[in-house]
Amino acid sequence: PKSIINKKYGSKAQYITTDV
Amino acid sequence: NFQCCLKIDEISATSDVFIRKKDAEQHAAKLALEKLGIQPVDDATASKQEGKNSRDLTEEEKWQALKDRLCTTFSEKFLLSNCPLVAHFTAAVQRKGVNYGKVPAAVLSAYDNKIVSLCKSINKNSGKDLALSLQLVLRAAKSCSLLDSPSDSLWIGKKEPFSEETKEELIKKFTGKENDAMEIESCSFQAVYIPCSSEKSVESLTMRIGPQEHFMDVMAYHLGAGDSSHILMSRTLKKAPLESRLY
Repeated sequence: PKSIINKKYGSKAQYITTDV
Repeated sequence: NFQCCLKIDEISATSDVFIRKKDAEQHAAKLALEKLGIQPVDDATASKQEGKNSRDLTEEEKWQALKDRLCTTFSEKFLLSNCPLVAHFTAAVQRKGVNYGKVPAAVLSAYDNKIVSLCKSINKNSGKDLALSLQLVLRAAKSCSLLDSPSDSLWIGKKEPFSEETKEELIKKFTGKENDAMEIESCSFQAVYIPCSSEKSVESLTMRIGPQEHFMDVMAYHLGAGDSSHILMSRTLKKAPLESRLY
C-alpha cells in the first residue's frame, strides 16, 4: 500500500510515525 | 512500538500499534487507500494487467521498456499528475544554460522504482551497483530518439523543449504560487558528511537552500562535485528515518 500512496501522491503524503 | 499517522491533503489515517515502524506505515497507507476508495492491486494481478512481466521480456524488449519508461518520465501528462520527481523537473525548467530542461541521470536511475526494476531485469547487479544502473539509464537515453543526453554528459533531457504552460504548471505545482518567482522561503536541513578518507572525521552539516536553489545543487557544492549530475544516491537506507539516503 505504501508504494501505491507514494506513487500516487508523492511528497503530498506525510507519514508521521511516533514511538508509543 | 510504533504508530503512524498518514496525512494526504484533507485525509488522515492512523495505524494500529506495531513493533516495526515499517508495519505501522504500511497499515496507515492501507487505511488511507481504503478511505480514498483505492483498491490495492497485488503484484501478480498488476503483471497480468501490464501484460508481460519484465522477467519474460527478451533483451531487446527490456531495453525498449527502459527507453519507453524514460520517455514517460519526461511526458507532460506524467509530470503534472503528482509525480514524485516533480521537484527535480521544476529545477530543470529553471536551470540556465545548456542543461536547461535536463535532470541528472542518477535521479531517474535511483528515484523511479519502475526504472530501478527495469535496470535490474537487464542486469541484476544494478540493484547494488549505483554506477551500473546509472550507466544503463544513460545508455538507454543516448539511444532514444526523443531524449537528449549529449555524449560524456550525465544529464538527460528531452529533445522537444517543455512548453511554457508546462513550465508554469510545474512551478505552480511545486511552489503553490501562480507566478514563477519561486518565492518560497529558504530552508535548511541536517546532513552527516562522511569523508572518504578515514583520517578525516565525520561531521554534522547544516545545508541552507535558498529560495531559488535546488537541494541537489547545494549538495554538489558541499561534496565538491562539478554539478548535481555527478552525485550518486543510494537506495533508501533501511532502519533509518523515511527516505534517508547516502549521497
